[in-house]
Amino acid sequence: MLELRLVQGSLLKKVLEAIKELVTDANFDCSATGFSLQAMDSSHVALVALLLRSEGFEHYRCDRNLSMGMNLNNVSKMLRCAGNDDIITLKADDGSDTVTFMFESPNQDKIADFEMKLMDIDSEHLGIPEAEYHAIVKMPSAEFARICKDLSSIGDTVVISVTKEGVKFSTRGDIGNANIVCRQNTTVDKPEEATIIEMQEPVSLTFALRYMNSFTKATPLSNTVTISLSSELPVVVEYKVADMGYIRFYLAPKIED
Amino acid sequence: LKTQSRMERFFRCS
Repeated sequence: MLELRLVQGSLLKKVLEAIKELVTDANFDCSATGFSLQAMDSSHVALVALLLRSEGFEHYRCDRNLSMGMNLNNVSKMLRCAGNDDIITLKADDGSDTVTFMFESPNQDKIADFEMKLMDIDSEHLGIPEAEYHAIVKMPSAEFARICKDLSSIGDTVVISVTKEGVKFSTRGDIGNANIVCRQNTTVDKPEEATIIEMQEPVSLTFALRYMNSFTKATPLSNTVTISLSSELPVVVEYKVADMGYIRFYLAPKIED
Repeated sequence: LKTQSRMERFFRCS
């Protein structure tokens, strides 16, 4: 028996919108720790890891570990039927091949349930080791989204370079090239507007902008984004999901042929 | 700079 009640149902709606472009089908795993997902895009160069900790739910019942295969486009269709203020409850019985999404309006005058078929998904689970990153940049998520969008009108790849001067996003294409430098800036009115750069050593890596733009679909989840870079490792682009968890996107760097 | 490695190159399968 599985029963997860999330008062801030809009978080789940936003999570789905953040990952459905990158991943088509995925297993959602439920355990005592929480509700999680790990999935790769079809070409296996990007990976998304989601964790919503059990403490973040108003009610969390998971009698035994459960893996539920879902088509994310179909989940998104279901969740789009929930109002932004609705309380969302996920329910599944042991051995069932369906999951039920229950939507309650804030004043309890409307209750809907949507049952969705589960699917068998054969997915490989990668062990992601804890890594020391050469540079960690925390910046406003809207600023990062704007940079990725702007640069993708010029080129296909972005070089992200972190030095003691700041973080530089560069691209080049047929019509020309572009460089955007963001300097560390902690003298702002609100902490979420700050750009904070922690650098152990300079790092410069190249990534496909198509994927970066896809990651920025998570922007509505958090005012800030954290970008962790290390040479020879995938970049980690992390958005916090309120105080209950995170979405982490991993992207392999472009390498020399 | 052309190809990207797949995730399996970086992270072990468990």
